[in-house]
Amino acid sequence: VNPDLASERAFPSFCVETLTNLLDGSVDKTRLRRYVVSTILKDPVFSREGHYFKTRQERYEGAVRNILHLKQKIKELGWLEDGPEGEFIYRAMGGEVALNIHGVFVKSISALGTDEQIAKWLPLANNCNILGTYAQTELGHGTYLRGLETTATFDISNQQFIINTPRITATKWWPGDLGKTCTHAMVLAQLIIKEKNYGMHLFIVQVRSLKDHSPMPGITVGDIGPKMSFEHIDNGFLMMRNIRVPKENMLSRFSEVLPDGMYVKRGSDKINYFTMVAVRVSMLRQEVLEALMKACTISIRYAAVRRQSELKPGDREPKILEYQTQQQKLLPLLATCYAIHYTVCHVNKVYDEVCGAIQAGNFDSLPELHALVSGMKAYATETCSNGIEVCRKACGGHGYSLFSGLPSLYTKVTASCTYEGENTVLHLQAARFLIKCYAAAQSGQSLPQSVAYLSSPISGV
Amino acid sequence: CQATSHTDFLNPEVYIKAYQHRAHRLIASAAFKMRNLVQFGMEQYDAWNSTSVELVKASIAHSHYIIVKLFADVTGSLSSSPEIKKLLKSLCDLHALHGIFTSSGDFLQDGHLSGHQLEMVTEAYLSLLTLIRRDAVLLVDAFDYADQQLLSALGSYDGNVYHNLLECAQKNPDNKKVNAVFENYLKPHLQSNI
Repeated sequence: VNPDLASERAFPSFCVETLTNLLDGSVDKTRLRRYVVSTILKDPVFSREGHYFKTRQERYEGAVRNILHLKQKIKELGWLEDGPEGEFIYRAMGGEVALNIHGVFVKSISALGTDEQIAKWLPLANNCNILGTYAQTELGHGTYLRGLETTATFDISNQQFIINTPRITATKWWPGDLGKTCTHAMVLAQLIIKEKNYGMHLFIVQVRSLKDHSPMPGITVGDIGPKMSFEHIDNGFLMMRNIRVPKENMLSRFSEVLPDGMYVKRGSDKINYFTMVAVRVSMLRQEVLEALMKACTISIRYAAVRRQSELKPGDREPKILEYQTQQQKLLPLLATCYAIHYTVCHVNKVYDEVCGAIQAGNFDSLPELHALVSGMKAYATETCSNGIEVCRKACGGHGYSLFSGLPSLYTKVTASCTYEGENTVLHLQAARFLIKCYAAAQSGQSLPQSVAYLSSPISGV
Repeated sequence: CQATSHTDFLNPEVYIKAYQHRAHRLIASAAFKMRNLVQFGMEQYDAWNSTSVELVKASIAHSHYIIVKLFADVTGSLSSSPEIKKLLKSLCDLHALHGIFTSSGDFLQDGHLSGHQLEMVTEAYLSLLTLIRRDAVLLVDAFDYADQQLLSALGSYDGNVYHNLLECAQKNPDNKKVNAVFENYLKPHLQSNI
């Protein structure tokens, strides 16, 4: 070990292992995480040797190979993707896996499908007999669901939906796994029955043949091209011309179209946002916090090794971590890692509670959860993205090299400022909830816990 | 704010109150502005758009308040070792005071903090940098990332930065053979100059 780094560890003021256990949640969880991580890192199929020299195609192929090998391995080892090991698998893989949005496809069916739909589609999806994506964003439309143009018109005569992307701006754009991989898409479309629009609903649409992977008739599908990062993911586009899907392909746990064309709604309109909320919750740790933690690890270790310039006249070059300006760059970010870690734990806890309530038919807490997650996603992604860039610059010229690991972390996490809801839009969604709560407080109503402070008097406004 | 010395700002109650006040004020102020605009005849949607910059700021302030409060609550109720409790409390202080230091205008605006108190915040904040610096490497070690996960020549556990960088560069397949550019472009040019 480099003596400059060894000296930092020579006289610890606390037990590092205990802190690691605390971050993981328990000694057992640390043990399990290390077991999962080491099992994956030891597997030569998952080797990331030469990672920074790979082409976009090599990264994509590797990611597909990784996920299929991983699924096989999980089965062999008796792990459960939604069990205790599942939590650590993605971390161990460093995100270098395809079919991430296939997971969203599965989650949508589980959360929004009827028991019959779950029974039909989940086994197929879980066995990778079909590969799904989640097609919401359009070329001309993003987070604002009511602005989406894709239509699903119910044809009573043969009990089918006719799905169309009527204009260029309606072309589904960005979904991961859509470009080259998936066979099915969870399409978000405006439900139209007898010329009346009933708003956004989810429809399962087959986009590619299961035999030869060619696009289905009426489907135009492909990859959207090179991006700033996520070289291993095939983000795609999708155009649909009069695609007919059976009535059973509309996810109907919370709303249903009866054979005579009558529309039955159960639950809240906000349920359409639920999948997005779920994805935002999971990305907070996997994509955002982990990236800042890695960037801080890299830049702080480097700052304890790199020596530069002269602090005390005549002395040797000091470690750059001795400079107050360097501390000012890196140490608040280190503190932010811990702050966001505990926030993510809290958000997950609230999410689990609200999920349980929704399953029991209680939607009361959904607006609070939606606002909390929107605000936190926007705040955390912005903070982590900016923070990693600070870490990169704190490493001087070497931070600009891909070998530092920092450009990859930065370009990957900076994407999260716009995917799953552009941050300004999300802050405005959170603000709408806050303003409603403020108005409710002014009229003497009680408020949810997270905004209870708005009930107290304030001076100076 | 009743703080009279820089050490008062190491009391979570003091900075939580400051964050809460800031969020509350920004939300109330945006709501007040919107109501006024509507009362003076503006459509609700126009009033919303005209207030949207303040609304975003209010959401940021609210989110940050939640983060600081959660962090302080957790560090206050931890049953870990005293050293770790103290360290996490210092990290919480640092996170909170850094936020005040970098967004000082928000905290000063309606006089919740005075200019003199901001100087106290700065003093407390800078003293925390020195304090945390001692444990900085150990605090990132606790994240427990293997080198194969970091994929970084600069951040490996052994700190052999320069060796790693050189090794990475030498692994570049381009360095193992004469580049085709020589044959295609450089060679004719170089020969013509002999």
